[in-house]
Amino acid sequence: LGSDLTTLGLHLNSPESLYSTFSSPFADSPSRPQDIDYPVPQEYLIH
Amino acid sequence: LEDPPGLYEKVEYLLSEWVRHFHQPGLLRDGDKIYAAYVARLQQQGILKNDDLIQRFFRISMEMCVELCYRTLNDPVNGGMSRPKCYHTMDAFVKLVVVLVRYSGESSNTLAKVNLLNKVLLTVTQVLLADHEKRQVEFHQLPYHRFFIMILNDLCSPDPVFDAINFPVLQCFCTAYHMVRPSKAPGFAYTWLELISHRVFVSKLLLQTPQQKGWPLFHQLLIDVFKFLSPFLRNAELVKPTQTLYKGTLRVLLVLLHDFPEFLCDYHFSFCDVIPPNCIQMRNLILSAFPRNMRLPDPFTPNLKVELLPDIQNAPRILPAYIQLIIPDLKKNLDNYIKTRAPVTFLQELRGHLQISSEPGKQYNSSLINALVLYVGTQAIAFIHSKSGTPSPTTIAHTAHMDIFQHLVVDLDTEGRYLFLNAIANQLRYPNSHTHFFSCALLSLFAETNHEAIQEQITRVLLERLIVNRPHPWGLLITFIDLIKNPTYNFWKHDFVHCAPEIERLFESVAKSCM
Amino acid sequence: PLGPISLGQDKVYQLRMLESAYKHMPEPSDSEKVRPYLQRTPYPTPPYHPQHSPSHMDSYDFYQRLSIETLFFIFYYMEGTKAQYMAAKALKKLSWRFHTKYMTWFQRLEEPNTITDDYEMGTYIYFDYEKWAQRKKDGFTFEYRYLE
Repeated sequence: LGSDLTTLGLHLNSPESLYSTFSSPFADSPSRPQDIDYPVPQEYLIH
Repeated sequence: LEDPPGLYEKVEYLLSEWVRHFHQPGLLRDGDKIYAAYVARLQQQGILKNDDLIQRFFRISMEMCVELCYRTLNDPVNGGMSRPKCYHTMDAFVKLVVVLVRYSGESSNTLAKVNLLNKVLLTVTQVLLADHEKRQVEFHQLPYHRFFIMILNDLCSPDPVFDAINFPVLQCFCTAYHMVRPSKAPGFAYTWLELISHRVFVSKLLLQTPQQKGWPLFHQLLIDVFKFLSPFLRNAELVKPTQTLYKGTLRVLLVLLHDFPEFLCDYHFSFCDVIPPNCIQMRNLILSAFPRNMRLPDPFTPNLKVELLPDIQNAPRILPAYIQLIIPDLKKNLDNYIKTRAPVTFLQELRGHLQISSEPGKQYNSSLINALVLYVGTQAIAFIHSKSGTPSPTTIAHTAHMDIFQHLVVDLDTEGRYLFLNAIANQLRYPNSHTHFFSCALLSLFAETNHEAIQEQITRVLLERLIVNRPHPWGLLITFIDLIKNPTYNFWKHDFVHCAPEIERLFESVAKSCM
Repeated sequence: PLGPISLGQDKVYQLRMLESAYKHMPEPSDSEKVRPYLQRTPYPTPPYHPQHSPSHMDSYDFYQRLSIETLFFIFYYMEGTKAQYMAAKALKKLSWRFHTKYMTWFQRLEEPNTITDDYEMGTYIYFDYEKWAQRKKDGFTFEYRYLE
């Protein structure tokens, strides 16, 4: 059951934490900033 | 009990009215007014009169949202638009729950809010389990996924009311997630893993909750997924669906290894207890965790003096408590033997306690073996420290503790010995007193025995952990390096090292990487 | 030496349910608020276009080096996300200021001719979201109380 864990799409040597951009156990790449819901000031919710 | 006549229609009317409110522009601006008016409406309709009606209201509402989801997903007309349509109603329902939780009771009455949330989450889990049972392979995770993730996002967003009930909210979610764990709702397993590893959930539970109060809750959820996967992993040939869940679990563990290694360090024992022994890489991943403030010396450093390392004396934290896994009667006799090194019959009866069947592959209580090994080891360390010594082949020799290990390594059959040696190897982690003692113990067993088969099996147990892809625990590396380099063990003289050309090449390549 | 074990009835059932769930895996959009303005699934671009986002793209430094129009695009089209937040930070760093009453961004063109505790009267450029262009506004009163 061994595999190369560096190919799972996680930046394992990242100095930043991984959980904050972890998008899914089934995704091959981290979340992009535009994918992450964020508590922006109400005024920014223009629409 | 049946719903009171007319309740279904009333809920349907009220819910559709709410969905309209939710999607009208200006909700952001006039939200509070709209919420207050709607809650008054629910009161006037008698929906909030008592717990039973509240529960029915949420169950019927959730069932309606779920039904709508199934109809939308199954309607070919919707095609790619079916998901946003499902979100449309579910997001509104989630907002209604959040509003009711937020406004239930006085703003200071946190208990009322938490109780209501708990009631709703448990109602939703019951709807999920009933749906899972009814629809079987037609079950679809989408409506429940949307519900849980959106309500978690709302309740964890910065808000003074919700900030005050953060931990109880997380406890409600952990209770609900445990109720729909993969072994209870396998059709929900992928979403379940996605929910428990969601960035908001993980950071709230493992990072932002003070005194690590969230760690035991998250530990339980990981145990749930390991227990579900274990029988499939044991057979190694994974079908694609299982392999996908396994790979997903590896990703979650890699995030924990990178961001929360101390969590894996503390709970390694109970995780390794449920991960099947042949699942070597996943177990190595957990055993490779070490505290972030620790700097590991390069295991390949020539003449590395392990006993002089600053952290080597420190006992690692082992959570949760494992000693209760040793049946009281056995523990009493065990303590007695450790104290008096008698009677010899204790050793002879030991295997009988560990063996639970004669069916190959299932003969032994591996949890008991793991607990016994760890317990005897901790007692040995305490004994050595009481003599102001440090573990070494000489200080551990001829003690009650090593009597037990030496007896087991000879008395057990191949299967039992494999579990026993794995229990020892599972303690070879980062520099701490357990790693040090168990490394000495394993090498001592290798040196003291005159059964080549035992030496071969010890080598196999170490080797199979080394030849899988990284990561490899530090304690495993220093033990194997000592085994092949230290002339005491006469490693290269053994026939099994040269039993086949590829094995010989394998050892040489490992030895070369070690040198 | 443990060898395989036969799966019990319950595990066979669980595997069957897992296989059916595998046919409709969760999608990224299931976990995110509805994005009214940008489709969630990346549009299939020709292979010679960069297929993966640059690894440091969630860094503040990356946003600072984007063009003004790009920052405004991110701010207005990626509403409620971390990208919008980072774009707003970068715009402020480039001395743009968001006016909550007019819901748009302003930048002072020169020293205002009137400054009081509540407002600054002067010439500004602002970002006209409808026209998607920067426009000049003479004699505009920038009220402080509407600043976020």
